[in-house]
Amino acid sequence: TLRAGSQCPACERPAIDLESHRQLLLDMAKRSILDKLHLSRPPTLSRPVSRAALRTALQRLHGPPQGTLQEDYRRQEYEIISFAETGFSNVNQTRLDFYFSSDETAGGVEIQHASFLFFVQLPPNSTQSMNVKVFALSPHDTNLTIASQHLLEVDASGWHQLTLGPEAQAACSQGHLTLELVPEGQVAHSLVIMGDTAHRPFVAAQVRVGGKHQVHRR
Amino acid sequence: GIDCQGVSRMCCRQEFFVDFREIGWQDWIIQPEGYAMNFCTGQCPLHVAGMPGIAASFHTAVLNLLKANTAGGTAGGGSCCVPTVQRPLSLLYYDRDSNIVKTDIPDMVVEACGCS
Repeated sequence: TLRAGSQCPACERPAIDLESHRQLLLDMAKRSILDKLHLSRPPTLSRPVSRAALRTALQRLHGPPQGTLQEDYRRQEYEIISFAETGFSNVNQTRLDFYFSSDETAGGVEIQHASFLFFVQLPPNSTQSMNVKVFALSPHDTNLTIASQHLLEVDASGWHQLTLGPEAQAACSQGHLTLELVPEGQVAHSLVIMGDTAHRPFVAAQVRVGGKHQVHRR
Repeated sequence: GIDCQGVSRMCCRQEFFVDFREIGWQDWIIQPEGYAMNFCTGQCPLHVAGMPGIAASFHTAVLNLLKANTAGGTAGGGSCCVPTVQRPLSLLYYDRDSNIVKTDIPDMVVEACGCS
């Protein structure tokens, strides 16, 4: 607080030499941190800290919010992008196959989230309904059966995203997902699912390794 | 706020980084590697004054210490160059019992300066 008529104490550059000024600030910084941590002096480690404890602490600092199970940190999470291979298609439907590596799907991989992304070209100022059918292998034979359907309203050209449900996630886990895109209505022919290199449809799956495997072991 | 550059004597933020390795604290502070303390310096003429209510903090103590080491400067009528934006310092460190502790110390890093 300034007294009336007094001058501001810190409005001039310090008159002391730079090194003294620097040392002064260093001492202030050290004292400030120790005071705020309620420490009289820097602690000395009484016993070695395990690397695992340190790793966990760092993961908590940078990773998911505190409170998440420690085991979750040990699980690896990554994303698989699978580009479509076009199956049987005609003007009324487009069939897309997505394959996921058997190495990744063999034991212990858990699909947490999957999205289907596709590029659509529409005539200007038009909308188009589209039915997206999810096929999965029947549990009793090798035939593909419809596991679920999603009706989409596409109102503009560009990339569109559909979040896939548990049936599609299960198919991804098994290594093969088949989607069938069926335009609805009279103007079906105006809808074009782009499939060239730059616009190839794909499925992005968020995968966690270890979950199922560890559960089985227990 | 403005950062101190060149020979301007107006109120500005001077960057100041405390490297924990340099002061020998790397053995107990795990992260970060240093403390971007920063401080405010420079003149506050009357026409730039007018930001009252700046909370007192550790940096006020810095100002007071600087006061003792400053040749009688001109204040221009009772306005001081003080921190106007501050943020916490997050620390991950070992305490006395070798526990790993994470804490946020508020108002430790000066982000911007202005005239009170």
